[in-house]
Amino acid sequence: IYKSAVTTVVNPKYEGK
Amino acid sequence: STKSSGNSASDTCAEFRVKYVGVIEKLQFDMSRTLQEPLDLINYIDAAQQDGRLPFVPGDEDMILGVSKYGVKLASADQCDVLHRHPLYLVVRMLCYDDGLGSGKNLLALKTTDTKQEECSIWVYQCGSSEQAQSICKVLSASFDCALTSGK
Repeated sequence: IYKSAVTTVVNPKYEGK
Repeated sequence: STKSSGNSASDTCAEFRVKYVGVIEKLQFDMSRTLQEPLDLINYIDAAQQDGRLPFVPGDEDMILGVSKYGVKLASADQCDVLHRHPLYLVVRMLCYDDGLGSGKNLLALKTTDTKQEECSIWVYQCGSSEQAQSICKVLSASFDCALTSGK
């Protein structure tokens, strides 16, 4: 049901965590 | 309504009118590693709402979410008291997505950690539209960039 845009902003300090 | 004081992105403190849904606290950090994929986090929040750890509907009180290079702050509408203060260096990620109920409202899932990075919390807010959610993401992203460049 979550068809529309999903936006994520990641803190570079935690990239990949 | 977005009101940002200051001109350059570095000292912008953008304010957004949001509602507070709830928080899932004390997630073990390695447990939260399984919540990296957006859909996993959305499903986790959905499950938390199903089993009552998170409400489906936020409180009806409007609040002000302030986003700046210092972090994310939630204040009452009259800004007399600050309810949540998330320093930027403890903000891991923010996820915005449509709440799926057809009203166009967006949920904001803010993942924060503690200084020892042992536990995480997921703070869930609701904003009125995806446009507003996008601007919140832009300001947060600019704040991360600004902290990164001035951090060294």
